[in-house]
Amino acid sequence: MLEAKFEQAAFFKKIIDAFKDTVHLCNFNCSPSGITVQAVDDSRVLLVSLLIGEDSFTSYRCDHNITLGVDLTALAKVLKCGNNDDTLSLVAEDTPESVLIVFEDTQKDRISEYSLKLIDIESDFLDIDDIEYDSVVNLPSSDFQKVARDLSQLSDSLAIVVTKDTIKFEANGDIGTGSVILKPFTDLENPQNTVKVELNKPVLLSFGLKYLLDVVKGSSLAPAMSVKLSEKTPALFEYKLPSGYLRFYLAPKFEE
Amino acid sequence: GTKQSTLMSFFGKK
Repeated sequence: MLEAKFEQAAFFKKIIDAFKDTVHLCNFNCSPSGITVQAVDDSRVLLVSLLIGEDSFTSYRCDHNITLGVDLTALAKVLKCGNNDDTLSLVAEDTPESVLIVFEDTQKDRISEYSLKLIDIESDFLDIDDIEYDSVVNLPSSDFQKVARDLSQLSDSLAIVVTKDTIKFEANGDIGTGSVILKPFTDLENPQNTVKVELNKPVLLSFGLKYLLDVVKGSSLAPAMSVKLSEKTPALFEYKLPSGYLRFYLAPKFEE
Repeated sequence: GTKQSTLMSFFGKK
């Protein structure tokens, strides 16, 4: 049996909104330590890896591993029915055909219940662990979101060049070129504004901006993010949750 | 021009 209660429905809504445009069907793997999702987009270029640790919930109970196969478009419709400040509970039997989503407004004594049909989803689980990265950049999520949105006006590719003391983003398109340079910067009062570069080797990689525009939807989850890069390797974009994370793995583009 | 790679060329199935 699964009984997982979020203090605020807004938190779960934000998580789902951050990747429902990337993948449409996915398995929520519920275990005693929390809920995980791994899913790849239809073009097999972008992978979503989510961990909602048990500490993310005000109460969490899951005795056995339970898989919830969810149509995210359908889930998003149900999530719209709850208010942001409601508590949200997910309830499911051990081999469920549906998941119960319960919103409670504790001040008004109002309870709304929705039952969402589950589906069988066959998906490959990719071995994404144990990658070593040449370069790790920490930066404000909003900065990266702005760079991706601005430079997507110019090109469908974004080059990311990391050296010891700069991160350079470049786009080169039919109407012209654009570049944004960020330099390491420490803000002790507002650590989320800090820009930090850890570098073993300089890196130059190119990515499809259409995918990066999906990645930056994670910005609403965390004020800061990290970008991990290695030559000729998928990049890892990570938004940390209070207990867990939302990670995107994005395959690079290559010169032909 | 550039070519988009896929994740399958980097990651094996578990």
